Amino acid sequence: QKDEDSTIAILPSSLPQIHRANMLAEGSSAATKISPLSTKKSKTRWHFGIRSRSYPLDVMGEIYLALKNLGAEWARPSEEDLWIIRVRWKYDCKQPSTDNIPDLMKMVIQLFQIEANNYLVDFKFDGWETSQGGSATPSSNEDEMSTFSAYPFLHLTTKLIMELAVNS
Amino acid sequence: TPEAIAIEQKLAVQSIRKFLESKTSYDVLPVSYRLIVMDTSLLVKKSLNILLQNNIVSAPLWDSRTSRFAGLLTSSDFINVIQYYFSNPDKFELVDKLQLDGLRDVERAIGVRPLDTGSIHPFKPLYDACCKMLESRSRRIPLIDQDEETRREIVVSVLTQYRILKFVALNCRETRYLKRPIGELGIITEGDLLRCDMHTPVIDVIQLLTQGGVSSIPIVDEHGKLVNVYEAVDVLGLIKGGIYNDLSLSVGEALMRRSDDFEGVYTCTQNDKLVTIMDTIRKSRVHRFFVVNEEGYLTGVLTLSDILKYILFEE
Amino acid sequence: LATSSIKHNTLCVASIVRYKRKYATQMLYAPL
Repeated sequence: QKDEDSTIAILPSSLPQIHRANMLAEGSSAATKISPLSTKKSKTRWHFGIRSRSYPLDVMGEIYLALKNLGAEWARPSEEDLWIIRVRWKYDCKQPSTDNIPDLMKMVIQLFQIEANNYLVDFKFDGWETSQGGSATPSSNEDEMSTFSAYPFLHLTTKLIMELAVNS
Repeated sequence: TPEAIAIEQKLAVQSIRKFLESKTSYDVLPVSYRLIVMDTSLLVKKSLNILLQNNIVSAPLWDSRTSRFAGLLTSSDFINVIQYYFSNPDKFELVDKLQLDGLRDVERAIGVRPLDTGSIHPFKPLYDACCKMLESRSRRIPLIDQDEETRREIVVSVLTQYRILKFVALNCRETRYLKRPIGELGIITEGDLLRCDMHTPVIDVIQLLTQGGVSSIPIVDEHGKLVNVYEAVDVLGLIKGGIYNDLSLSVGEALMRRSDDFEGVYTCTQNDKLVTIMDTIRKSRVHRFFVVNEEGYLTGVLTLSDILKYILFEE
Repeated sequence: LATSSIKHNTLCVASIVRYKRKYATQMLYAPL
C-alpha cells in the first residue's frame, strides 16, 4: 500500500558519482588521487578437497608424511583400501580437557581419480573419541547429530593442507 | 480519525511484539546460508580484504588454540586500529603485522571498552534476542549453540537489527497499520546531533564516531543542510586504501573511497509513518533515516535501534 | 570439505553442515 504522502528519499548529494563530481568541481587536490573501492568481488573459486596431478602413490606418501609431521596417527590400511586413510588426531587445544570431552578427532582421507592423471583428495569428518579410549557418546539418532561445529575439523584440515602445500 | 489511527497503531505494535515473542532467532535464518569465520591468527589487514571481498562488514572470530568462539570482528575494531595508529604514528610496523588476537590489546592501549555483543541460543524467542542486542548497544548478536559431542560453542549465525526488522517487514502484515507520524512517537533522536562539514579532517570525524558511540556522523553545509553522512563502515575502505595515515585528509575526500554501489543516504521528515519506513527497510539496504525539514535542514535521526525499541517497549 | 585457492597466504576451507532443519556453509579463513 503506497503511502502517497511519504517523503522518504535518497539524498542526491550522497550518491558516490554526484559526491565525486562535487569534490572535483571544488578543486580538491586529493580528490583526483582517491579512487572508489572496486565493486567487483573476485569470486572465490571452490574445489572439493584438493586436486593433484601427481602419481597416486606419491600423493598418498605426501599425505602420510604430512600426517606424521603433524603428530596424527592412522589405522594400518588393508590391501583393498590402499586409497583410504583413517586418521585419528589429538586436538590439543588449551582447554582443560575434562575426561568426558572427546579430544581425538577422526577423519577419513580418500584419494579419488577424476580422470587420467587428475586426482582429488577428499577429507571427511568421522566423529570424536576420548583419549581414555572408546568412542564419544554416539548420537542417539541421526537428527541429534545436527548441533555439530565444523570449526575444529576445518582447522585441522587447514593445518594438513598447509603442511602439504609447504612440503610440496 | 487520529484516535482511530492511534488505536490501530497500538494494536498493531502489540501484535508485532507477540510475533517476535512467538518466533525464534532460528526462524530468521534462511534455509541455507553461509557463515564466514576468521581464525584469530589472521593478520588484521588480511581480515579486511576478506570482509571487502565477501561484501560483509563483520565476522565471528574463532580461536583455534582454545577451539572457542572469540567474539565478533566489527568496524569498531578497525576504528580502534586507526586511533591507535594516530596516537602512535611510529608504530606503523606493529599495525601492519597486527593479528586479530591483538585487537583486545589495541582496545586497552587506547582505553576503549570492549564491544560486548552478548549472545543467545538460536531457539530462544526472537524478542529476547532483540532485548539482548539493545542492552549490549551492539547492532548484532551471535547465535550460539553447543556442539553435542565436544560441548564446545558453535557459532550458528549472527543476527543484526537490520535482518530482524526486515524479517518483521516481510512477515508482519500489521506494519500497514503503523500510520501515526513518527514526529508524534518520540522515537527520533533530535537536538544537537554530532555533525561535521565536508572539510572536517576525517580523523576528527572518526573520533566523533567513538566519542558519540554512534555508527554515522551527518555532514552538513554552512547553513545546516544535510549533504552526506560518514558511516563507521566507511573506515574499512579508508584502511584498504592505506590513506588513513594522511592527517590532512578531509571527510569529503575520504568519501571518495565509497564504492559505486553505495545506495545513498536515506532521509525522511517528521510526517513520515512507520508503515512506509518499514516498507523501505523491506525493499532496501537502509540502516538509518536522517530526519530533515521541508528545506532539507537536518533535524534528527531515526536509527534501526530507535524503531526496534519502539516496537519492543512502547505502546 | 571444500577448499579455495590459496591467495595472499590465506586459505579458506568450508563444510556444509545441517543445523536442525537448515543448512549452514561454515567457512573458515586461516593464514598459511
